[in-house]
Parts: sequence; structure tokens; C-alpha cells
Amino acid sequence: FALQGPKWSRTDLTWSMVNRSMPDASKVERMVQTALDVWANHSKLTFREVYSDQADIQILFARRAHGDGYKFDGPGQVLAHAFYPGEGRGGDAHFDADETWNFDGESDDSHGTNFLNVALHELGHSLGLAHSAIPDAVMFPWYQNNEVAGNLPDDDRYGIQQLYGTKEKTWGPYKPQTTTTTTTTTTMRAMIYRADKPAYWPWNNPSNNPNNDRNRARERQEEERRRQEKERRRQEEERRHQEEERRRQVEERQRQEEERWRQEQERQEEENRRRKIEHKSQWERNPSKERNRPRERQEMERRRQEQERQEQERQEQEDRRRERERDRQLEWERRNRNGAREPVTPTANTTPRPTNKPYPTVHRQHHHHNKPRKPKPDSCMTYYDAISIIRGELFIFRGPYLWRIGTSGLYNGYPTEIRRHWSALPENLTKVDAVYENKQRQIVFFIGREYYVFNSVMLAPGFPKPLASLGLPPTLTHIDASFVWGHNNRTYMTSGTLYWRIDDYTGQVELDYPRDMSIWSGVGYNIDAAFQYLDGKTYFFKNLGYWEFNDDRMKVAHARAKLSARRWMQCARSANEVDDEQR
Amino acid sequence: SKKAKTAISEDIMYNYLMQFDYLPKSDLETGALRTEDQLKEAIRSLQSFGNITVTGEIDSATARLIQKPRCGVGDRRSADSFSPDNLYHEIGSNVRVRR
Repeated sequence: FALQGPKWSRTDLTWSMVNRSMPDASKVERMVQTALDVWANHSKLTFREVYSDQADIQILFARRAHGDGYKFDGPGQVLAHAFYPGEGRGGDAHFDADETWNFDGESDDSHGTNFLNVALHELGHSLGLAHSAIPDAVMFPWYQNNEVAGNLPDDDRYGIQQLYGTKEKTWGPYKPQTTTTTTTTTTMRAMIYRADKPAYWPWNNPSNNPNNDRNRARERQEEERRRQEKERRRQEEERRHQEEERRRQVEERQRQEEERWRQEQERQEEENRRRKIEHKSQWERNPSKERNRPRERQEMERRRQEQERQEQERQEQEDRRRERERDRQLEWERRNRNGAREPVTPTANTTPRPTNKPYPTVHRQHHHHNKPRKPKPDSCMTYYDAISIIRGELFIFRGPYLWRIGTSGLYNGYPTEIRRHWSALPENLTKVDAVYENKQRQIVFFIGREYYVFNSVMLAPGFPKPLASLGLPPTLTHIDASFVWGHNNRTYMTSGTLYWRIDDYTGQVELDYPRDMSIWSGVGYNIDAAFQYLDGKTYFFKNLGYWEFNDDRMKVAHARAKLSARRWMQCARSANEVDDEQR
Repeated sequence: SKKAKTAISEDIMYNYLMQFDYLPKSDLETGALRTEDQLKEAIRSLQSFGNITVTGEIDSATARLIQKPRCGVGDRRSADSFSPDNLYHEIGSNVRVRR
């Protein structure tokens, strides 16, 4: 067996399936759980399924290029791949969705590739095992449809146990008292299963082997646990429905109450109107008498105002009711559209106030007029957002500032604002992601999802353009670095774990890209910047350090990053700082 | 043997050897040409790993081997393997520095 560098620092790992809506999702989940159980049964590892994109191991079905630089090739050949333990995509297992998979665990290959076997292999990578040259091992790279049956070949078992240790025997309530009993148990276990014995060894026969009974019992327990979990979820769902129904009834009752109140009000109103008419007719019959009764007039006025107030209140209540009704309707429509069944948060009984405030402006120039300026970074203690040779001089970019370094060193007055040179860049510019000078001697800036092309300091017509116009994925949020590689004079762009090459004639990303950044050996992922210096060499930057790249060996010239400030900003060495060479 | 050799072109063989780490993956980018000996050595490694007769030639068994369905992860612990942390582990932990 072979181990691949990193392993998980914990033994309680979580996993999650990404394509939970695929037709055979439940079968896949069951198979993955079975495969993980095989690894768990022979080590200290435990696995728990979670519904989260933060799980240690993500199971994904994907076709062709799926964003990790390792594209699938359609039916046949490459079936799946997985990443060794680590942060981010570390531990994830990807399966080619174009394969004909057999999710029923049948050993007959005519029904498709046995998913369980492939999952078992890939999850071995997820746990830190590399390929083994032993043909019977699970970690043998070529697909073989071996019977899994809960056991691991010795090669894989030694491998996983070297990484995570052997499983400690968990005793029930009747733990044996003496070592004698333990010895006996050990002997019994040795008798029960012998991997080195042929299939006719009585204890290796599945029908004789008590281990298999135990496995079956464990499977039954597991099945029971899943059933209970499912039942619990169903009850939870039921409870939510009841809660929803109850809430709906309460609201209905309130609505009826309001309706009754409204009818009562209308009745009173009608009554008042009738009295008023009656009173008027009396007044018309005997006006002098009426004129002499100012108190009654006041009383009438008061009543009228009261009626108006009540009418207004009634109108407001009616409006609120309609508002609630509309919200309920919208919520109901939303839930039906999404098919979601989450409980609905009751809508607040407030009517939105009218406002004269305009919509947020889309002109970004107006956003940050009063925003305080960022302080200038310390030249000798900063990382670089971008670095490039422009017109034969070195430009280093950090935040909204740049340094300019010519043949006689750092220019006076720098760092200065980037926009003092390229005023067509956004007024609220906080940083540039990458910069390079192209073959037409235009200066190209990458800022977020857009790029700007300048003829000297004038923005070229039609820019900025979206990154997608270069053939980059529309989901790409930014570029880490862009540079022309001295080895072949081609233009490269990097972002996260991937990089692309641009065809200078078409101005588009070339076929076969993206590829994984690991080809630039020693540089790692998520770099800050890169550029080709006047010496023709390529330099990669991350945090406060940089690497020189050896094009012939395709790896960094020095494993340990050197301090950028010393070389590029010509900062003095601190008192107790020693050169790598001197060290 | 000749028939198999014509069926599996050297291009396909090169790509396979690079894809699964028998030749440096960086050759994909640099377009570096390998000597005949380097190619033979890589084929020998593949044959040895695949548990078939080691000849250093693209024979019928090798042709069959590279057409078999398999895992996409490389077969060797190389610097350009899948793990993001691998580079740091390989480079960082084993470097001995002369005083």
C-alpha cells in the first residue's frame, strides 16, 4: 500500500452528497455509507452523513469539465477521481455521471460498473491512501469487480490502520474480567477468519463465519436506525403541517372576527345616517327651536367626527387584512413553486410606508464620495495584489495604491493612487486583481468580474468587458494573477486552483483549459500575483513571499518563499535577519 | 505486437503516461519532448504497476491495460498530485539545510 502525505487530523468525519436530487440518490447514499462502513470497520474512523457543503467528504456526480481542472472523459476509461485529505476540495470524491453505474451492488458487470467498488476505492483516496500495485487490493487503480462483503484485503487494511489505527474493541455491559478470557477471545477471532486461507477454510465460508452474523446484525441495526430517523423526519414534517394548519385557522378566525366587526360598524353607520336624516327633517320642521340648541349641534358634530374616525380605522383595518391576505397568497405560491415545506414565518402586520427615497444608484462613481481613504500600506511589510512590468518599469499594486520602480530604484512620491495614472478605472477602486502588458503593449487590468484594456493611460473603446468574454467561466469571480510565461511567451491567468492559457490570436481561452495549478510545482493554490521579470524568469507571489520559477524543471527554484520586500522594494534587512544562502 | 502498436499511437501513450504520472504532467504545458529511453522507462513502470509483463514496448497487453476503465488519480506520488497540501508536505518537511 502507499500513503499520500496528508491524513485527516480527526477520526470523526462527515460526508455529504451534492446531487441529492438525482434519480438514484438514495441508492448512492446507501452505497457510500456501505463503502465508508468498510473503512470504518477496520480503523478508528467514524462517518456521519450531514446535509452541508461544509462536510469533509463531498460526493459529486459530474460530467466532463466540472471546475476542478480534471475533466471527465465520457463513458469508459476514467470512472472517478478523489482528492486526498485537506481543506476545501480535499477529501471530495467525484464520479463520472456519463458512466453506466450499477447502484444495486450486483456483481454482474452487464448491468454497469459496480458503484460500490468504485466508491470504496475513491473513498480510500479521500482518507489518504494512494494507488497500490497489488492486483487484489481495493486501491489497485484499474477497475475490478471484486466482492466487497464488508472485508478489506490485507494491503488496504494495513494502509488504513497505519493512518488511523486499529479499531478498539467495544465491549457491551458484560466486559470480560480477566486477561485469560481476552486471550481466548483473541484466539477465537484468529480462528474465525483467516485472510490467508483459501475460500474452503470453514470460517471463511460466509455461511459459517460468525463475523458475518455480526455484520448482518450491525446492518440490521443500521437499517433500523435509518428507519427511525426517517420516521422522526416524517413526524417532524407532520408536526409542521399541523402547526401551519393551526396558524391558518387562527388567521381565518381573526378574519371572520374582523368581518363581523366591519358589519357591525356598517350597521351603526346606517343607523346614524337614518337618525341624521330624521333629525334634519325635524330641524326643517322647526328651525327656530333648533337654532336655539347649540349644545345639540356640538353633540352632532362630535358624533360626526367620531363616525369619520371609526370609518378611517375600519378602512385601515381592511387594508391591513388585504395586505396579510396578499402576503399569505404570495408565500403559498412561493412554497408551491419551490416544492419546499419549511414552516412559514408569519408576516408582520405592518404596511410598508411610502418613501421618497430613490432606488440605489447604479453609478458606482457616486457610491463612496465620503468614504475615508485607505491608509498607504507599509512598503516593506505588505503583500502584493498584482505586479507587472509596464513599459520596462516594475509596477507593484496593493489596494488602491501602486509603487513604480525604475532602473534607479523606487520613484519618489510612491506609493500613489492607481487612478492618478489610469483615471478611467472605477472611482471606488479598492484593489486590482491582476495586471499585465499584452503583446500589443496594451495594459490589461483585471478587477473582479471585469477587465479593462488601456492604450497607455486611455481606456480602449468597449471596455470594461466581463471575464466571460475571454471564454472564462461566467461563475468566475476574480483572477488571481495574469502573466506572460517566458518559456513559450504565452499568456496565462490563474484563479484559485485553476489556470487558463489565452490564445493570442483569438483572444480566447484555449481548449484543454482550465488545468490544475499543481503543474506549477511548488507554487500552491490561491496565489496573489505572478509576472515575468526583465531577466525572463517568472516569479510567483503569495503573502509576504515570492518564488522564482525554474521553467526547465517546472518547479520553484527554492522551496522556501523569499521575502518580497527585500528583492522588489529594496527594503533593508532587519538586524537579525539572515539570508537563506548564509543560513 | 505491431498491430497493437499501430492501434495505440504514441500520442495516446504519451498522454496516458502524463495523465497518470508516469511522465511529468508539466509536459502537457511545456510540450517537452522525451527521449526514447525516457518513454520506455515510463512504459516499464506502467507495466510493472499494472501487473503485466514488463517489456518497455507498447505491446498488446499494454494496449489492453490502457483501455481498461480506471480511477483518474495518478499512480505515483509525484509533486503534481491531487492534494493541495501535498506540495508543502513534500517540500517543507523533508528539506535538509546545510549549516
